[in-house]
Amino acid sequence: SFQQEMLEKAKELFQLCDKEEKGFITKRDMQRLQNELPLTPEQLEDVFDNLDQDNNGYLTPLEFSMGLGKFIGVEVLS
Amino acid sequence: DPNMKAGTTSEGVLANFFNSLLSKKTGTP
Repeated sequence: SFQQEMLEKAKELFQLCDKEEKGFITKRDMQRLQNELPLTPEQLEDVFDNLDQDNNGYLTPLEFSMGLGKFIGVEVLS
Repeated sequence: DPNMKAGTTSEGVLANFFNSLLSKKTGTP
């Protein structure tokens, strides 16, 4: 299904951020992406805060997927 | 305005982020 496809895509994108394969993304991981993405550290921090819904300082694959879903306009149910 | 403050356009930044990641994914296998 489309949702399944999106979750797969989210997983791939998640792995681009989680280079050490920790299973979560920290703000530091995010800021490291400034070398690869055309975003400023402030923007990356903004993205992180936006995705970190429970404000625990870690982005889980689910939070990441939900962020991608919000971006694409699809609700991803847990 | 190039001096856009982070936080004012969260959704735009989010879109920019995901678009960049997506193009990175497809651009460099």
